[in-house]
Amino acid sequence: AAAEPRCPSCPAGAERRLLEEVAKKQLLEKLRLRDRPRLAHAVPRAAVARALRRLQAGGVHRSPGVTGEEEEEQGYEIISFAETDLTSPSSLGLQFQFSQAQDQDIRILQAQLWLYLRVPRANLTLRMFLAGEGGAVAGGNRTLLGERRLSTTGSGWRSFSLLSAPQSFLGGQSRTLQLELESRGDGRDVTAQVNASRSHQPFLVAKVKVKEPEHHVAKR
Amino acid sequence: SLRCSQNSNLCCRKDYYVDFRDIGWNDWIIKPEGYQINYCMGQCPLHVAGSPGMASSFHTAVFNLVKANNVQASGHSCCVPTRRRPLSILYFDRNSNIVKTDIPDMIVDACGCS
Repeated sequence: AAAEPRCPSCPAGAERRLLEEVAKKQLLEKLRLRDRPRLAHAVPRAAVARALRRLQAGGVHRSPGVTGEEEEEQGYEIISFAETDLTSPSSLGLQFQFSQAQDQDIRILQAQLWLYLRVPRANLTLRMFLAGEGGAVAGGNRTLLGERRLSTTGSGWRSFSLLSAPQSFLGGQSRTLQLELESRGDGRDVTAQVNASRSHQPFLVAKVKVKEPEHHVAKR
Repeated sequence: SLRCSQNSNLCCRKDYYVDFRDIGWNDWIIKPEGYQINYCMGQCPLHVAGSPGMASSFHTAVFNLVKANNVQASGHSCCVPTRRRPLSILYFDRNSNIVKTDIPDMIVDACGCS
């Protein structure tokens, strides 16, 4: 290969390209990805920065490397931004997409939903449901995950624990949460209270451990 | 453990930094900007079998075996990683979720002769 004129101490072009290919292969293999992700849509940098601050603020322990009895499990911290579904005024659908492989055994250590809420008056009740498979929320096909009395008025980010969600919550490819804000018939609906614009996109922060079914750790 | 230099062909650690911008992966890998893809290379003549990077007692044990059994160059010792560390990485997955994890044993820190 032609020598690289710009950097005499750099390894020759061929070696450089070989090492870069090795690096790509090594990263994809260790992250268990078939190919590099092609982003479906860009995430606003402000939203990324805010979510990372929440991830750190959550007393996040460093996702462990391979140590002791955790040898068989890999720790991940995941931030997932919701696509909002405003079909019905009385409730707000939040759709999350996950990319875990079906056969992975996932243990949720912590999961929190972050919403930017504008609460016009005190003592509104926010209910959170997990929709059934396929996002169906009609009738009884949903599970109440929790409800919270919003005692303070005003706007701001609030977090809601999702630990009551079933362990399979992150296992599926796509998950829909449904939020209902109790309104005393004055027509104010949840979509007026939850700011789901791009700059205030609701997001979920989770810490999980994943065990690979065929994961054999070479014991030395 | 030795770092490779021009005038030695003994077992050593060769450093190489891959910048994710150079491979066009900085759009989905948020942090770090790149990583050290170091590797081990070089000769492992018998008198250094089991040397740097391993416990010196291991080297002594191997050396005594070589002397006691008058081992010729039938077998040979290899230049291998003897200490590695994890790489912490933050990246977007295909659904634009942000994932943070530590990849164990990703960066070669030291090389030695088996």
